[in-house]
Amino acid sequence: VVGGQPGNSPWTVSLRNRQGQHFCGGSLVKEQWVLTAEQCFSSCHVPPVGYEVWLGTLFQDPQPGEPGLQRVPVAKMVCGPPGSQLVLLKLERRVTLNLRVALICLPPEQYVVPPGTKCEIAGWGETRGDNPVLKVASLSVISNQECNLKHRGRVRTSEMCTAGLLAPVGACEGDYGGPLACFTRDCWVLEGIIIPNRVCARPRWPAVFTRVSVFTDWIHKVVQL
Amino acid sequence: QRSPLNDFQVLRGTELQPLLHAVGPGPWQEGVADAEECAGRCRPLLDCRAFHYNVSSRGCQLLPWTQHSPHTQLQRSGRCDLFQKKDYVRACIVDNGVGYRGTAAITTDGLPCQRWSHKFPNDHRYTPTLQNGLDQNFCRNPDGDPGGPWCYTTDPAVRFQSCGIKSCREAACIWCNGEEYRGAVDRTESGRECQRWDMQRPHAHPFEPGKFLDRNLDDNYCRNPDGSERPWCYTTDPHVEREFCDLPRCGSEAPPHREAATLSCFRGKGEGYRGTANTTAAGVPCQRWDAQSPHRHHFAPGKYACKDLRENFCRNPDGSEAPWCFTSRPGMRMAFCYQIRRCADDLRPEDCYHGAGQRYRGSVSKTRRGVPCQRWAAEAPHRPQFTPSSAPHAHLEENFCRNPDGDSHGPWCYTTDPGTAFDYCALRRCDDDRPPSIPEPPEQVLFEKCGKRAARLDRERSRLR
Repeated sequence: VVGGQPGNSPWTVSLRNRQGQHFCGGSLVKEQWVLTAEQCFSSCHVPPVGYEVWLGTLFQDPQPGEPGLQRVPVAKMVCGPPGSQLVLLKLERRVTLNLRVALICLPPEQYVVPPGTKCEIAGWGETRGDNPVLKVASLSVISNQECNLKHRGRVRTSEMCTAGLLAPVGACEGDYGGPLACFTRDCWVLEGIIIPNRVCARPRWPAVFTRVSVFTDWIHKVVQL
Repeated sequence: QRSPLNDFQVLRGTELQPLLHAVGPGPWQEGVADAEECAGRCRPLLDCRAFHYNVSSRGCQLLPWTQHSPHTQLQRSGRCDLFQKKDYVRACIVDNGVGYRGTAAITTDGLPCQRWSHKFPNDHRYTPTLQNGLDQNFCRNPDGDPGGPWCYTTDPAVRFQSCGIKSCREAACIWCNGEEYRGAVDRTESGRECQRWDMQRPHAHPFEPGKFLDRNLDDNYCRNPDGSERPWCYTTDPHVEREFCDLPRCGSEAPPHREAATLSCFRGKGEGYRGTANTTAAGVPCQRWDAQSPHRHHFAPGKYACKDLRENFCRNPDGSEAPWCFTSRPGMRMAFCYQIRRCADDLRPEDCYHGAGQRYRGSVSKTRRGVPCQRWAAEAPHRPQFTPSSAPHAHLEENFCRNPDGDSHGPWCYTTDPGTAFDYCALRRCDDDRPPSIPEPPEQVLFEKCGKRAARLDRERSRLR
């Protein structure tokens, strides 16, 4: 996250490749399920052997034996509906919820976050020179109509946007798949998923996210089936 | 630091079943520390050719036969790994093949070998013993012939002849960087013995075979799992971590089964991507592959002829998740080029649907990935929630794609793949159908047991800052 602050986001998980390196973020939506971006994987049809999800730490490179760190192998990947850019990861076992590991709420189906809502992104990705701890940045939602003025009509209804700030603030390499969480009725709700944009944290340029509420029904269906 | 396991080839999750054998396998020896201890017990015994290792009970069972012995059968097993002595199961020879105990029994001219216990048609002085391994009529090298294993032939005119068994070095060659090499050389170019990939000593490493299934990290054989210049291995010498192996090249022609090149999109991990994208997903320009600044690296284009490391184009020379490049920014060594889109599925949609496809009545019966649908009336591999009788209005015929639950993402079906419960179908929304707009949000939103975080950790956050 460029322009963010070290922060606390207990539903943000780190996806680790077979060498144990962080490569993407994700969001803990159920004790055994993580929602992330399809672009984080070469294919959602290949068995995710060796991939792990790390939770409960603020550090990108936690020391061995760090208290609170949970490492859970990914058991299965389920591709999102066509055009969703989403993947659900089923973990080999349920994670333990505690102060550092929590579930994030899913939005009601088709819920549209009102423009002006303050939300936040979180991740261990590129910071442009800072120390590798979990960074959080605050962003404000704008309507798709306003977003499309800049993006020339390319933003779909299954996507949502946050306003571009004058200073470079936003998601970058390594943050993809992580959450855009908005505070609604005393709870943090997963409204968006960070997807790769052409440029990271470009000043005055709205960021585009996958709109989770369009796929809430799919998430429930996958978890149920 | 040599492990006795180095003399064995492992088949995980496999048992060797004897058929029609008068003598059974040895008794189970429980309480061993690990498979290495079993290997230490089996290795010096002339009548031990293999052993079973039971991971859960930590027991081993020594076996006097291998998979190539008559009347034996390999069988999948949930409890055992099978370790067999290399000399008995390798199809190639090391050095002059004195230790070869394979089952080749034909000479270079195609003549059948004479049984070692027979003195006719060719009389000789060799007597089969457990030590010399002169079994049946198999090619052997009891006298250390530099030409390798040989045998007396059944042709009275040709007393003996070499069997022409290739050395392990010559038996398999490498294309490009040898990532496809699956041969049985287990020594480095300096002659050091390789460390087993499934062991972490003398050198700890990340290449656990179970995590790199497509790389076939078998036993202690030379492999190239990380896009190095050529196959290599960790060595059993504690002072030398890893070394390349000396393997012959196959020739200049193109390797077989190469991934088809793509220019504007990528398939799989993008190892066949040959397009001209030259920035990271975030727009950072890539460093040229032939440059060593700002990042030093070993991917010199000349050493990776098959990888097309031209200019500063995104490529995947090392089996990473997607095409990538070193970036021109000193603080960011490498980054993926996720802006390159994935190629559309090869499967072309054959039909279309309107709305959410609840009224689709066509006969497409494949998922978007091409997996055949499960019949709606079937109970396996997935137990359906919706059946022709439970949802009569949904027209759940045969295994045709339908939408009995009004899924907003279109018609779907249960799949015949046991690992995928359901998937969307190889259908597209009809061209004249406008995508639905998002309706007004519901008034009441209630959440339970989620989305809460402890304020106490915010204080830690301040300390961290």
